[in-house]
Formats: sequence, C-alpha cells, structure tokens
Amino acid sequence: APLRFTLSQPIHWKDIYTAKEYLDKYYSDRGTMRVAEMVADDVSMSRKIRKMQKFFGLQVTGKLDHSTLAVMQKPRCGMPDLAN
Amino acid sequence: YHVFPGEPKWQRSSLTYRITKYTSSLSTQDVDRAVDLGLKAWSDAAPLNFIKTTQGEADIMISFESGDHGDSYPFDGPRGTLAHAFAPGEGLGGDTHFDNAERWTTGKNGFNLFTVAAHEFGHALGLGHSSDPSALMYPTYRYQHPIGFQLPTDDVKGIQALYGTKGIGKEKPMAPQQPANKPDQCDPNLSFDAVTVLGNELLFFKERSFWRRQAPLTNIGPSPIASSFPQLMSNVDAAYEVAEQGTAYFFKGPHYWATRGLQMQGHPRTIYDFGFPRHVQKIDAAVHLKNSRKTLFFVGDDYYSYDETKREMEDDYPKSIDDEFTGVEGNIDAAVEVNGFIYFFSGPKAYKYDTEKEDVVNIVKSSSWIGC
Repeated sequence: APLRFTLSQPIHWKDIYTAKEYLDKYYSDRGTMRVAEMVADDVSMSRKIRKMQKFFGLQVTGKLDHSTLAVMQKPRCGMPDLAN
Repeated sequence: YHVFPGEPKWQRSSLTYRITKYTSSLSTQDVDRAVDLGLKAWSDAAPLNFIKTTQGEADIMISFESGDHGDSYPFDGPRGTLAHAFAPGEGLGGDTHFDNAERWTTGKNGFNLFTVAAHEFGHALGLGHSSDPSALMYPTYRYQHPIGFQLPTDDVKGIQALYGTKGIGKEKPMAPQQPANKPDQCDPNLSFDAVTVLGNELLFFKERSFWRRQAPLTNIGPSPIASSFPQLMSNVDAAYEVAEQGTAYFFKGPHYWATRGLQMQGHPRTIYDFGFPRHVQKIDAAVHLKNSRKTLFFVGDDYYSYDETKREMEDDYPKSIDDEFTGVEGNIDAAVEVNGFIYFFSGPKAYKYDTEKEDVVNIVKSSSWIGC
C-alpha cells in the first residue's frame, strides 16, 4: 500500500524508504512488518517521525522534511534511540 | 542521559574484556589502544576496572563483524550503522560489535575507532542514547580526539548514576573528574596503592602512575603504569615479589597477574588460587618475608599468612592486624620488606616495623621514599 503520510517538501522516493528503514530500526520494536500493518504503518510513521524529531531537537511536525532527512543520513550507532 | 529500562548494570566493578576479531583496516596495536582508551574514558569517571583477557568468555566480548553476524542486528555496509553494543547482562550482554565494512582510523579521515568504541562501551555499561548533542552518548558520530579526552558532563552524570563516583561508592553525581594526571610527587599527603621489590628496584604504585627506585635514592619521576604493565592500567591494590622464584605478583580486585620482571606470565587468575574465602573481593596490601618464606596479605582489619613453599594459606588465619603489628595506625595501603624490616604504608605515613622487637621503630612520610 502506498505510504500516505504527508510530505512537507518534495522528497525523493529513495529517501522515503531510507526514512522508513531508519525509523523501523531506531524508533520501534524490531520484527517483521505484516502486510496488514502497512495501512496502520502510515500513522505510525508519522508518530515515529515525531519521536525522532523530538529526540534530535528538530521542529516536531510528524512530516518528512529535509532537516529530518539530513539527520537520518548521518553515520551513527546501531542501538535504538528509544531505550527498549 | 538515559539508562535502559530496568536499569541493567554490572554488579561488579572489575569487568573483563576480550577482542575476539580484529579489522583489516587497523593494526592490532591500534585497535588495542583505541579499545583501552575507550574503556579508560569510563573508568576515569566511575569506580570501574577493566581487565583484558585473550581467551575464554569475557564480560565484554569485542569483535569486528560484517553484514548479518548472528545477533539479529545485521550491519549495513559502509556508513549508516557503524557499531552497536548490548546492555549489561549474561551472554550477549555487554558485547560490542563494530561494522568491519567501515573505514576505521586512529585519526580523522574515516571513522575514529576510539570515538565509536567509547560510545559503544557506554551502552555495554548500561547507558542508552542521550539527546544532549554535546554528549558522547548522542546517537550520531562526532569525532573525539583520544588524547586528553574528558567525558562530557552528561555522560559523567549517567555513568555515576549507575556506578557512583570514584572512590566513594554510589553517591550523588559529581562534576566531571579531572583527567587522572600524574600525582603530585611531593604532596605531603601522598599515599601509595602498592609497593614491591622487583629485582634490584623498589616500585611504588599510585593510581595510573608508578615510580621505580634503585637502592641509592636518585631523583625519580612517575611513569604511566600502562607503559610497563598494559594489562594493569591503574589502581594496583597490592604487589609482592618472591625473589628466589624470580616471580612477582600484582593484585587488582579479585584478579592477580604473575610476572617475571616486567613480563606478564599468562592471563589474570583469581585470588582464590591462594585460598582466600569467597567474601574477600580485594587485597589491600601484600609483603613477602624472605626468611620465613611466608607472604602476608592484608585485608581490612585482618591479615593472612601464605606459605610459599607449600603453596597454601596457613591455618588459624585471618588474624587481627592490631594484635600482631602494634604501633601501625590506620588501614594498611601497602607493605614491603627491606633489609629485614617490614615497611607499612598507611596514608601519608610509612611505619618501619622491627619483627624482632615486634614494634614500630621509625615513622617517616610516605613521599620520602621517592625522594621528597
């Protein structure tokens, strides 16, 4: 199902998948995503973006913008940011 | 700073670590040094000791891995994820993995191994990611210079919240510790952690430094313990030499090392080899008596006598130090036999004890032994 969360600026599709992979890795419990959850995933993606924006002190919009993407593309530690 | 849910942390202050797989992008010496400095960043700020082992299971198993390496957190090739570590615990707990696909460096061009290792060891000790951009535990990579590195305040508070401050157990967080510089040689309050004869020298240990004194007292200065005893690094609890065996023993927490001169003989072993009861977790001081071929171990208010010939602890011990060594005041930090006299070091004082008179015959400043 297409990811329908709103984009605040024109973002490349590749970056959207980078963002999704990043948020799955660092802002949620690990596990295989069942297809049925993809619809819900849209809402949860926005929620994860909020969490990540809050953690890094970015403007919390729940939308994928360039400054949020820039942080996602920085080399980092592989541990989740939500201590789970 | 953040800790993990349930606040997992190590219940011991002495932790073993072992590097099981190295990377082709750095020499083993460079990796060893970066790892040692990465651990030192934390042991400078909290009462933690790290003991390197080279075989068997260690608390913190360190390795360079590629892609899917069996812990359900596969690496992703160059950049992206650089490394990860697991919170304290059995088995995988504490283990630290570096992505072998990265360009590891001891400098700035690539990813500085010390920087990433120090961060990961924060996880291995129980810290999660910090949202303070100036913190070492901030999730994204930011180069840190290894030499003279000082743990940022946020990280000091985090590690001290888990393990207390250095020297006084689990108390309120303090301001960041000054990096352990060389002790002030002629501080009138100077005390020693351990003293031993080694060949024709006397060695005096204090925190990260030690002095080597030949018989005629010349002007001597402190050297880093790590330069001659890399496994010991700092804070030696006790030491003694059995000259007729040509062997010396160095004690740290529940572990000891045997050496021939400055050469370590094998891996650290546990003090229970000597026959100590399990409640003894560390030795305060040790002195070998040449004539009787016995070694005295001092633990708190008691002392034990170990028969070097039979290689066993003597019966009817421990005994009270006060009962046997009258005149020596305070806890014994270190002890050594020179020319038939036992010298007890307690805080800034050194007591010269005459075993025939069974009494203290002289008291001097501890620092006078290193020329002050």
